[in-house]
This record gives sequence, structure tokens and C-alpha cells, in this order.
Amino acid sequence: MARIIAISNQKGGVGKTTTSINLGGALALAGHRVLLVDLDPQGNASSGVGWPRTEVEDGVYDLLLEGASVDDVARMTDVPGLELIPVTDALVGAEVELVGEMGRERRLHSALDAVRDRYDWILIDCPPSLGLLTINAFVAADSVLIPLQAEYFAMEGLSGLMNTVAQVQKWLNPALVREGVLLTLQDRRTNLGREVEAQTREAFGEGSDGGVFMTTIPRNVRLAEAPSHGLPAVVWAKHCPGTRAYIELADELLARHGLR
Amino acid sequence: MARIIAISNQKGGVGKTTTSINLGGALALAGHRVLLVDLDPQGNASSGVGWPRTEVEDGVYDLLLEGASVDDVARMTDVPGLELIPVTDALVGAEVELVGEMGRERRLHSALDAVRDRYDWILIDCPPSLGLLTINAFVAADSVLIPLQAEYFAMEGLSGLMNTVAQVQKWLNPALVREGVLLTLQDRRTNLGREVEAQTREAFGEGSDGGVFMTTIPRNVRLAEAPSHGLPAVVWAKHCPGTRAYIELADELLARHGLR
Ligand SMILES: Nc1ncnc2c1ncn2[C@@H]1O[C@H](COP(=O)(O)OP(=O)(O)OP(=O)(O)O)[C@@H](O)[C@H]1O
Ligand SMILES: Nc1ncnc2c1ncn2[C@@H]1O[C@H](COP(=O)(O)OP(=O)(O)OP(=O)(O)O)[C@@H](O)[C@H]1O
Ligand SMILES: [Mg+2]
Ligand SMILES: [Mg+2]
Repeated sequence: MARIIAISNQKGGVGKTTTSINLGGALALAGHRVLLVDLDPQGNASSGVGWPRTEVEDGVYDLLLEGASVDDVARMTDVPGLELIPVTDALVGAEVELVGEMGRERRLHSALDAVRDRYDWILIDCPPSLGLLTINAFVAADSVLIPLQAEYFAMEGLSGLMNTVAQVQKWLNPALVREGVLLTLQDRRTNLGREVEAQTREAFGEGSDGGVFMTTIPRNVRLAEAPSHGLPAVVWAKHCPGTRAYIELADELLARHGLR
Repeated sequence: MARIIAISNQKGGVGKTTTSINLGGALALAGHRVLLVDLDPQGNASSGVGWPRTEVEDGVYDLLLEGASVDDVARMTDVPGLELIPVTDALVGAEVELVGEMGRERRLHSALDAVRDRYDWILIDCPPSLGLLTINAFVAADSVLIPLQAEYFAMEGLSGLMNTVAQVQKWLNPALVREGVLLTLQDRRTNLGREVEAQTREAFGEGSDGGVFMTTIPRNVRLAEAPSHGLPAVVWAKHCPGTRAYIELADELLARHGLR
């Protein structure tokens, strides 16, 4: 029975997609069955695992608005055990189109619930916003994993994000919990990086009940280069610091769920 | 008569806000009258110049949906010559609320057109999306300035952005042009940074008709620290490389318009 995790933060460029791709890749390399759902019209997660928007005809848009099933749209990637529901150009219009639709916040939930028994992990890469796509992810998910760039603007955005999570818990998905906060693009040599990390650990704790992960992801150019090869860095650059960090994160996540 | 520039890129974290704040600050320090419009519900530009969302009651939401005028909502900042239209919490709901409203793409245009003669530059900080808020910015603007992080995902997003600009030119604002492309968070020591820069200069040219600026903004931690002090880096850290780059950018922009 898959655990469904929404990887979300309305702040842009904090490593949501890089985390979705590499945590997904690391879990697959460890033998788990992983489904990666690209919910961002930019389609970065799709291209980052080898399925750019221009090369696919059916994807998550069809799941949300055309009644398609996961079987209709999921595809293999070059990583054994890692499947993808890709983005197509049509997704750009999805949020506006969903506004008037019945059960508009539950579309993704219905589709993913039907296939939970086929995977161990379902990771949903969210766009940098708190709109209907992210809400669909929060309703479909068991938990929210929050990547957080160790800088001021990202920290400032947390209260808005937690507010939205609370709203979803109240009205749409009472079972939603926080999976944890992941410090990304960390540079501990700077005061800023150390201060943001200290404040975040202080505010959220470090427990397995949604606290800050002990693993932090360092800035490492290999992680930024990998997408141009259509492969997760954990596959394409097996020994770089970024890869080691995401493998460590996968282990910590498994340990939190008694699977290590 | 102000030149109105939308600072936009749907890719997150590429330096839209940092550019809005510091280009605005540099132009104000050079004696120009600048209005900074924060159009992103995250409210980063507002807090970055000292007016966080929690401390203001009226802002750009009221301009778009309550019939307020610029006079009602614009405020001074600690930088002489730099005014701000801030973000309030209400803006989170604006895109959904605008969907059914009359003239929904022209709201910002009407408000800003009325005060063009009071400023030399109006800079609009856009959110990481191509939704109704960004469309409002494109309809209000004379030009679009595109900050571009010198990495793969940001480059991949350019075609979608140019597509939206073309759509707006066709249906809503035929006079809209590209102000230019600005390479940000650049690290020329990496292959990735050099390759993305070369490809971008190749694709867009380097002319004053919307080409890539000669100025590039380096990664410099002072630019990330300044927002926590509520001041642009060009004021708070007058001699750092990031500040020098944004002052250089302001000069290059002025030269492009025969004002240097
Ligand atoms: N640890 C890292 N080291 C180096 N580069 C990184 C790292 N994490 C992410 N990047 C790069 O930083 C940029 C932003 O990361 P990413 O696209 O994953 O963030 P995001 O939160 O998904 O952005 P968006 O809000 O646009 O969806 C990308 O170019 C990515 O390749
Ligand atoms: N040249 C730079 N050097 C160092 N840090 C920078 C630089 N430019 C921006 N930053 C930092 O990088 C992060 C992203 O920048 P910024 O918020 O300006 O991007 P953005 O495009 O406005 O993001 P969003 O898509 O979320 O609106 C911020 O923490 C910012 O302080
Ligand atoms: Mg992303
Ligand atoms: Mg911004």
C-alpha cells in the first residue's frame, strides 16, 4: 500500500522537482516501486526523467479533466521501478478549467487511490503555488514533504504553506500530516545558511512526526546538470555529494516508517 | 512618462524579486522616480523593501478587485525615490476571484496608466506562473524583462514564456516588447553556467532590442541576506559584487533608452 507524499512549497526554486526526481530515484534503486506524478505545468520532473512535454500526448491533465486512469497515462523511465505520470502542454490551462468542475479538489485523489496497492511510494511534484493543483495533491496525499532553501524568502513563505495545509486538514483531508521539512541548497559555510537551519530545526523539531530531516541537501552542480541528460543524478552521477545526500534521505525516510 | 516593465519568468527562484528590488533601488539611487509593484501573493518584494504582508492592510489586491487607485495603496520605502505597492494576504485568492470579472486582464493596466506621468520607471514583480496576475502585468507593461538562472530547467521554460508573450501581443497588448533577458545566479566557473549563457546569447542576441544584457548577476550571498533587513542590497551592502552588478544593470538599461 503506497504512501502518497506531496512535495510542495509555494516558494520557487527550492528544490521540489530535484527532490521528487532524486528521492524517487533513490527509493527505486533501493528496490521500491515508485510512481512519480508531475503536477507542475512546467513539466520539469517529466523532462528530468527523460519525458519532456513535447514528447508525450497523454498525462496528468487527462487524469484530472478527461477521466483517464493511471494505466492510461503512466510510463516507465530508464530507472527500473520508477514510473512517471508526465505533464503535457494542456496542463497550463488546468487550474482555470478545474475551477467550475465537480469535485475539483478530489480529482487526483480518485485516480491515485485506485492504484495504491501497486506501488510502495507515490511522490507528487507540486508547482510553486497554493492553487488548485497543489490542493489536489494535498487531498490525494497522506503527507506533505516541504523542501526549504536555507534562505530568507523561503523561510518567510512557510506560514502561508502551513496555513493552507491546515485549511485542507479542516475541509478536505483530515488525515493529512507533515512528512517533514528538508533543508535544500544548503551552504553551511554562510551565516545565512546556518541561521535558517537553526531557526527551522527550532520551529519544527527533528522528530519523525514531521520534523526537519537530519539529512540536508548541499548545493552540488551535478544535481543541476543531471536533468539535461534526462536522468536522476542518483543514476547519472552515482558518487557525487548530491547523490549521496538523496540516498541518505531515502534511508532516513524509510527508517521513519520502520522500513530500514 | 514611466516605462513599465514586467519582471517575469514562470520558473521559480530565478531572481525575479531580487532583480525587481535591486534594479528598482539602483534606478532610485541614480535619481529616478521608481514605483515597484509587488504582484506575487508571496509578497517577497514587499518584505524585501520593508513592508511585510502582515504589516499592511491595503495593497495591489485592492487595486485589482476593489477599485482602489494607486494613491490609495502606494507607500514610501526607506529608499528615496522608491515607492511600493505592497501585497496583502487577500492577494492569495485574487487569481480565482478575477476569473469571472469584467476586463479581468486589464485591471492593473487601468490603474497604472493613470499615474504614468508621476514616475520614470514602474517595475512589476511577477509570481512564478503564467496565470491571470502575470497576464495583468503583461497587459499593463511596455516590456518584459526575463531573469534567467543559468541552469537547465530555467532554459527549458523559456519557450512557454515566449509563447504567452506572443499570445498577449496577439490578443491584448500588441505594443508589448521584450526588454531583455538577464542572466542571474551565474557561476561562470561551471560548464553548466557557461553553456547556458552561450546558448542564451545565441538564441536571443545581445542587442538593445530585447537581447541578453551584457551585465550578468553573480551568485552573491549579500543579495540573499539583504531581504531580512528590509532593504535592497544596493543600499544595505553598497560595495558587494551583487550590488555592483545591479548598478551596472541599471546603467545598461538607461543606456539602452538613451538616458545615459
Ligand atoms: N542541491 C542542489 N544543488 C545544485 N543545484 C540544485 C540543487 N537543487 C536544485 N538545484 C537546481 O536549482 C534549480 C531549482 O531547483 P528545482 O527546479 O528543483 O526547484 P523547484 O522548487 O522545483 O522549482 P519550481 O518552484 O520552479 O518548481 C534547478 O535549476 C535545479 O537543477
Ligand atoms: N544573485 C544572487 N545571489 C545570491 N542569492 C540570490 C541571488 N539572486 C537571488 N538570490 C536568492 O535566491 C532565492 C531566489 O531568488 P528570488 O526570490 O529573487 O527569485 P524569484 O524568481 O523571485 O522566486 P519566485 O519564483 O519564488 O518568485 C532567494 O532566496 C534570493 O534571496
Ligand atoms: Mg519544480
Ligand atoms: Mg519572487
